[in-house]
Amino acid sequence: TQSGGPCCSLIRLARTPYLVLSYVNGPPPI
Amino acid sequence: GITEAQAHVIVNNALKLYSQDKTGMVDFALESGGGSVLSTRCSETYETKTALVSLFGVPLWYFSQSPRVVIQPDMYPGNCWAFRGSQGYLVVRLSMKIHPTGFALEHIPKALSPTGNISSAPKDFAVYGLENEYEEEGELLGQFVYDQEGESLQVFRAPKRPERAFQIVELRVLSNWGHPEYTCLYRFRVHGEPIK
Amino acid sequence: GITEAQAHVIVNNALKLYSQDKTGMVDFALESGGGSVLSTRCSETYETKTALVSLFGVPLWYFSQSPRVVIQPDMYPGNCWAFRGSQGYLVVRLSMKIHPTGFALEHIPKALSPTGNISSAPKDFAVYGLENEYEEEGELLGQFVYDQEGESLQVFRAPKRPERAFQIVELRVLSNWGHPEYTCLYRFRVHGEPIK
Repeated sequence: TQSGGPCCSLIRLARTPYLVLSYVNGPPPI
Repeated sequence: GITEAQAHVIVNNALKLYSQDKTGMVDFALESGGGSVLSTRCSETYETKTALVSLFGVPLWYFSQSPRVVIQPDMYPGNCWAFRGSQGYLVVRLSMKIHPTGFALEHIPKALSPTGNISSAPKDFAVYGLENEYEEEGELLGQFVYDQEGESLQVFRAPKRPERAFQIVELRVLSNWGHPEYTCLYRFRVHGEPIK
Repeated sequence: GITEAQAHVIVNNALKLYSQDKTGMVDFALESGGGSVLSTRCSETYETKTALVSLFGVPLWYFSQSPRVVIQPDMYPGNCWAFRGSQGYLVVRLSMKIHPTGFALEHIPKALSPTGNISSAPKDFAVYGLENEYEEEGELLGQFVYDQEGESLQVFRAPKRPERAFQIVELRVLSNWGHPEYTCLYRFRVHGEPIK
């Protein structure tokens, strides 16, 4: 991957399984 | 003026107090120390269904903070128990039977809130001593106001040292600082004198 | 010299700032506050297969830190996301849409590193604002250098306040301080002004 060049996002690099947390409708109660 | 040595003493004492849970007093409600949440009667956890946990893209469950975070020390934005509206009760079993002498409520400082305000902070609240968790109305130990303009950690002394000792207390939040949907509790502490 | 009262004010202000996430500024990347990691494109988690979890002597799985630790506050040796080599990208969704004004990278101090050095710390890095997570090249918000001889928490001001507001930013680490195999990210913070 060149720095700043077109990224290598096409190659799906080895993915370590981890629990993904994503906020799907707005931020949590603060 | 003070000498350098005196300044070192002031700093070391301040750091020592800060490292002793910021108060230097036992918190008998702390979960890791033996406290536990018995119930949240008359309160409804504010379900937001926003924090989705997934694995390999498969949605697994929605994460939401449980009432237990109220007796856990982690004080970062979002690590709070949100109940719907501005009235919520929390019944806590203490790690020991004590004569409660003080209580503390903690909320994140306004400076750290992404919304820039802490309208979800509790305002008027009362603390009751219960004989058992089913008792409707325990003994009123004190009624206080958490000031949103004050420090993030505010300690309140019980107006009088109760004759009786209690192992169960109920925190009743009666209002908040204006948030229309929910009130968020970060941390509630109970201080006191264990029975002989 | 200063009076004792002045010394107390200085100490209390310092402790207050320390207790406000050390910066007294909102971190819009913080996971508990609503931040989340969208992707780690062009980066490969450095698989060490070293932390083996077992039960009754039966090996169960290898534990490795996920990229989520980069937006969590825990700052102890090992609580970092390691990616292979010295180039890694991390796309983070912020808790709100903001005009980013500053960024911070944190690494453990050399004093706490079992190896006595922090060669795995990031060195040159850049931060981009993205409209969406698939955008290849966002708007460059700044290019900075984390100094391994500096403080463990280093805050970098964006050279100019970007016109546009962003809810997604990309941290691009371009080099590290010499570690041949991997680079470890402890914590990345994003500061800024929420849109009206």
